[in-house]
Parts: sequence; structure tokens; C-alpha cells
Amino acid sequence: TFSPSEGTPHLTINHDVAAELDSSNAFEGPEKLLEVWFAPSPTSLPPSAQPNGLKAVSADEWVGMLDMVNCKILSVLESETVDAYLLSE
Amino acid sequence: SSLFVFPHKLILKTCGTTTLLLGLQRLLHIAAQHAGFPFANASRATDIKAAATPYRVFYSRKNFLFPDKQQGPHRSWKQEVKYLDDMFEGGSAYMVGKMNGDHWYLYITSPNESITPPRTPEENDGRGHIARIPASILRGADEPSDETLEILMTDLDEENAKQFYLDNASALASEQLAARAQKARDEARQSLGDLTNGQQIDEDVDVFSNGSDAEAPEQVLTEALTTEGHALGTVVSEACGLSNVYPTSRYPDARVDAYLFSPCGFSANGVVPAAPQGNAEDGKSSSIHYFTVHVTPEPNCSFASFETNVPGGQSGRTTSEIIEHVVDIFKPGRFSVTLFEAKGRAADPNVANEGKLPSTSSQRLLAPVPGYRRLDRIVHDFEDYDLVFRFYEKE
Repeated sequence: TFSPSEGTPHLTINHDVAAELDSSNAFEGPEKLLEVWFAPSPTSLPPSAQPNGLKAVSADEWVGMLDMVNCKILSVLESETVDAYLLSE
Repeated sequence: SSLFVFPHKLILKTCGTTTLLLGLQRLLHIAAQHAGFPFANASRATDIKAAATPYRVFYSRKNFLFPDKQQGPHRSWKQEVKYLDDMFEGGSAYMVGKMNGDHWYLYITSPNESITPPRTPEENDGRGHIARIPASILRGADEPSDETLEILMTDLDEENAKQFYLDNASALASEQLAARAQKARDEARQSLGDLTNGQQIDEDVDVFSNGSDAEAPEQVLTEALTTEGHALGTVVSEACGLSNVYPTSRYPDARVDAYLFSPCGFSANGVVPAAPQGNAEDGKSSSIHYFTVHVTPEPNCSFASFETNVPGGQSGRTTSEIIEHVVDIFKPGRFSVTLFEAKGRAADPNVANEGKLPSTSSQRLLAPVPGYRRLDRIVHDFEDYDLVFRFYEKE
């Protein structure tokens, strides 16, 4: 039996969005890239921050922000130090 | 589009007509209310106006292709810069590359040291000399280096780009399923043949493959595997060679999440735990990096991007190897490479390098890319980062 180790990234698919997506009207590939740092490193978070920093924020909170961007979450690849969200558009 | 959430930073990369910057205010509020970062503009984090104060901000993009179709502040670089300037103090905006050709824009703020003051901005080296300590050292000796490699490719080979269309991927998935089913039947026949000493067993095998009870679920499964975006994304990721950019032979715990859009288009995120180091106590490393790929294959606006913060070299693949591999997957007519790297000991400003390139970043991109000629080579020496921009065209 295969049992993944604790550090193995874990994938969750949002079937509600992924199943009905149509990108017929998408037209331009080049992306905009935003990187916002709230501390210099994961080990130097300010005392007021959650121990896990931004990773403590639930996916539901990001949904609201992503609505303003016009993106939906298709799936999430979770790992120990980074959560990777694959988005529509 | 993709979102990467680390404990201390967030990376959001969005395509098409998305309105990325319109989500910025909400992002800062979430960081204050739900992650507990220090905030301004309000007395309580729950106040909707509360916005976390960033340590630093980067915003970048390739030059616009269809600015009139963009929305919000994204119709011009000037509007985007104004939007960012209204939110942050001390930002600097740059254009890198040919103004009348392919170029790249960058907005960057200086580190906000009031959030996490530097350990010591200057230290005595013991011989009476004051040495300024590089930012990467100030962050802590245990911090990994920070670098981001981005490859932006346009004018993709039209025939090659067909693999990023749903019809082609579905056909490929069907072929793969048929081959697997045939192999399973052959193995079943072989096993039953062994059990029955070679007697005719085709009817028994058909019970598994063509029986009326098993037919419906098999068809449902086949349809799902040949139409569902994630399933097809995985097929395309393996077929085009993306899954081998960071191969499991060198990065055993790497994982790719890919999606093929309908009728075309492809996105993938990869999470890449560091290659095991020989001197690591348990043979593992706690650092986990990412890569992300987005493809628009239509001939009139074909584009592909690859971005990663997996450190080049060390025990993994070199930066040049990665560039060559990625370019070979998409076969673009033109592409740019940007390598953004935090300065470390190699780029200590006290080390005499007058008249030379400011860091090893540029040297790591010196290797030619087969089949392409380099047209531009620009180096920016920022306060604590080096930026190398290169632009290539097919020979």
C-alpha cells in the first residue's frame, strides 16, 4: 500500500468550477504578475502574525479577493510551505 | 492564472482581461484580518479599511498586446503605475527592453525596514573596517536564496501548439486509454492462460472487457478521462515534456497540477521540494519551490510563460538547462528571459567588481540557446536584487 509522507503535496480539485469552464472568449496570454511580501522570510514573521502567516488564511477568503480579479479556483496543490492555486482565465 | 501562498508572501499571476490590481486592497485587508500582519488605516483589523503594510511589492508584466480590451487600471503601464503609487510609498517603475519591440515592465518598492528592522545594517569586520552586510545575509543565514526565472514566449510554432487544444488532447487521451486497456487484456489473457495451461480463455476475458454490466461505468470513465480539464492537463503535461522539467529522478517529491481549457489553453502549477542535499541531516530539505506555466496557443495571439523560483544549479538542473528545455517544449519565434536574484555573498558590494556585471546572475545565462540568436542583454543592479533581461529570436 502506498502511503504518502507528511510533506507530500496534496491536490484538491474544485469540480464545480472545473467542469463547466469555457475559455472561448479568452484572447491575450501575457500575464500580470504581482508579488506582495509581508515579511522578509517565512522565519521572520512579525509577532502579531499567525504562526503560519498567510497560509493560515482559508481558501474561502481568497475566493472573495479572486472574484474582484475575475478568477475562480480550479484546484489547490497544498504543501508544507506553499499552497499553489490553479485559477480560471 | 495562478496564486501561490507562502507564510510571508503571496504571488498572483493572472492572464487575459483579469483585473489583478483591483484585488490588491482586499488582499491587504485579508493579510491584516486573517493572517495578523501589522496594518494601517484602521484601529481594528476587522475594519474593512484595515490594510496590512507590505514589506515589499513587485509587479511586472510583458508589453501589452491588446491594451484596448483590458479593464480597470490595466489599459496602460502609466495607469497601472498610478494605481500602485496611490497605494504604496517609494515605488519605482521601470521599462526593460526595446521600446519599439518586445519589452518588460517592472514596479518595485524598497524593503520596509520598519516592519522587520535589519539585524545590524553595518558591522565591524574586526580589522577596523565597517562592512555593509548584504540584504540576503541580514535576513538570516538560514534563509534560502531568492530568485525568480521567467521565460515569456510569443509566436509559438503553430503545429506544435496544437497539443494545447482540447480536441488533440482528447484524441491523445483516447489512444492512451485504448493502449492501456489492450495491455490489461493481454496481461489478463496471459494470466488466465497460465492458470488454464494455455486453453482457450478469450470468452472469460471478454467478461471483464465487454460484459454488459461493466460497459456503462467503463464508458463513463473513458469520457471523464478524455474531457475533464485536469485529466487532460496531466496527459498534455506528460506528452509535451513539462513534467520532465523538474524530473522525479532529481526532484522525487515534485508534483504538477495541470489543466487543459476548452476549447484550448493550458495552465500548470508545480510544487518542487528541494532536491535532497548530501549534507542534510535527514536527506531532505524543508524548502519548497514552485513553477507555473500558462499557454495561449491561438495563432493570432500565441503566448506561453514559464516562471519558477527553483534555484538553478546546486544539486538540481542549471538555469541554462531549464531555459533550453522550456523553449524546446513551446518552440517560440521570440522569447525573453528575466532572472531576478537577491544579492548574496557573491554580489557583496564591497567586493571589487568595477566595470563588471554586478552578479553571477548574468553569467548563469551566458550559455547560448540552440536555434536562437540573442538580440538584447540588459542588466539592472538594484539595491538588493540583480535583474538580467535577455531577448532571443529564432535563427
